[in-house]
This record gives sequence, C-alpha cells and structure tokens, in this order.
Amino acid sequence: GQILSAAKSIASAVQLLVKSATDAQRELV
Amino acid sequence: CVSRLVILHEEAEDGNAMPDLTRPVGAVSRAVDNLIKVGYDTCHSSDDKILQQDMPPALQRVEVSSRLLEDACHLLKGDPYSGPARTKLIDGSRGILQGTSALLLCFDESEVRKIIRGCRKVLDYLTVTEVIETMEDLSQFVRDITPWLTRMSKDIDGRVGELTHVVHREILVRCMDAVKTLSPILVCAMKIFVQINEDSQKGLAEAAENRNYLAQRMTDEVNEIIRVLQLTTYDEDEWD
Repeated sequence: GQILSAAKSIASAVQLLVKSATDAQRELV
Repeated sequence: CVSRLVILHEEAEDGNAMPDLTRPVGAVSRAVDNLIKVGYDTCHSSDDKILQQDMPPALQRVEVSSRLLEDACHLLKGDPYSGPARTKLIDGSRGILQGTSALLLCFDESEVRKIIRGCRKVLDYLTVTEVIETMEDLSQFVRDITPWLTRMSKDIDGRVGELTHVVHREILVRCMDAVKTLSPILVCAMKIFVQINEDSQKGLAEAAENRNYLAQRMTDEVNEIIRVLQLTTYDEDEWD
C-alpha cells in the first residue's frame, strides 16, 4: 500500500512539473 | 507527460525561454525521497530474494533521474534557454516515470509470488489425498487444507479486484469458483473411500478412482490459477 501511494505521489508531482512548464511556456509565448 | 516535455524542448529551440521550475521540481524530489525510503524499507523487510535483487536498480534509476531534474532546474535559473537543461528535464522526467513503473512491477511480481506460494501449498495437500485411509487422517487432512484454501480464495479475490485485464480476471474467478465447488465434493469422495475401506466393502477401486478424478480436477484448476497469475500485459515497447 505504501509503495503504491508513494508511486502515485510521484506521478502527480511529475504531472504538476510538466503542467507548470507547459503553462508558463504558453504565457511566455 | 514526457511527450509534453519533448514538445516544450522543441519549442525552446525556436527561441522560447523556460520558466523557473524550482517549486514543482522540489515537489518531485520530495516524492522521490519518500519512494526511495518506502522502497528500501520494503526491500529490507521482505524475505523475497528476487524482490531484494530487482528493486534497488529501479530505486537507483529514480534517484539518479531526480538529480537530473534538480540539475536542470539549477541550469535554467542561470539560463532559461539552456539546451542541456531541457535535455536533463526530459531525461529526468522519463527516468523517474520508467523507474517508478519498474519498481511497481517488481513489487507486483513479488505479491504474485506470495499468492502462488499459498496455491502451491494447496497443491501439496492434494497430492496426499491418495494416502488417506482412516477417518482420523481425513479429519486431519480437512483441518490442514482448509486454512490454505481460505487463504487462496481471499488472495485470488484480492487479485481479481486489482487486475485490469478482463480475460485474466474471468479465468481466475471461474477457476476459484470451481475449486470452491470441488473441495466439499472431494472430501465426500474421500469419506466414501475411507468408509468402504474400513468396512471392507465392495467398490473400493471405483471410490478411489472417483476421489483421484476429483483431486486431479482440483489440481488442474489450481495450476490454471497459477498460470494466469503469472501472465502479464506489460509492454516495454510502450515506453519507447
């Protein structure tokens, strides 16, 4: 259970990272 | 996620700047640190040698990839147009996702091995049905096999709930239902054999044949459960 939950946190964090990069990039464009 | 980063990388080559990613990269690093801790704890507390061997490389991949992200973040702060930073950002994100996926696969395979150990215990008991000749031995046999059958049933129910592959799920449910139906019939057949044997009545060979047939049917169903538990739909090519 702990591994699955830790893996889900990573997936969310990476998703957030990509979203941050994409959103900010759009603003710059 | 990685595809979106690759697009960003291509856009950057057209002259766009990358934003400051300190906060989201920090969140990834914290999530990675937690996974590393939980992963090594799992490794140390498990008695599964294969898990202990396969999990550390996946954890190391996640750890190294996380450092790539931190490097990228540092480089982008100095130069929002940095090409190497973008490459590290993509490689780091890809490495973290692939490493995490490999880690989950290791863990899942270990869980499957645990379920299979229980199934094999049931198979072991089924092999002794032929040597049970007294009521006392039969009672002991039922007492011994029942907890393992219960455990197998519980484990398979849990696994069925986790599987996304419909066909595998259906086979497991069908086989487990068959085992549940066959087990009391097998015990009945064993009881008939024991009674005929103890009373020296006619029909001993037929009773033995019936008992062996039922034990074999149960063995086949448990073997099919083990086979299906080991099937995977994981496709490495998808990552490429």
